[in-house]
Amino acid sequence: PGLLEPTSCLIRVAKSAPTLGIAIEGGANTRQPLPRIVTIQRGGSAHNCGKLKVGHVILEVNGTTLRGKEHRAAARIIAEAFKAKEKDHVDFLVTEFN
Amino acid sequence: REKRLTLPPSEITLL
Repeated sequence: PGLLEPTSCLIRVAKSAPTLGIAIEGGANTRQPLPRIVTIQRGGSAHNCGKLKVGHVILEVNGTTLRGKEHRAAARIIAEAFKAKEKDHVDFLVTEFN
Repeated sequence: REKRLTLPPSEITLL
């Protein structure tokens, strides 16, 4: 899953800070159908990782697709992946192709 | 393109 996306890239974000530190916009039934990163906060786990970029569109989180998910559902999936104690990282499948 | 224009903008959530 996701591997058919020609320009997609798997990025592992270690939970190195208390917050993930990204802002997202978009979701099903909006002009931006998949969540797009609009801000990366300095000092957050995403910033510390150094690979997530503003403009990345998030296709999957820990293998769960965000396709068809409305904004709040997508945000909840990301928040719960970061909160879950079973893993010390979150895997994002992202693309720069919008 | 016309369809895009009819879709609403999204809210932004900080995570």
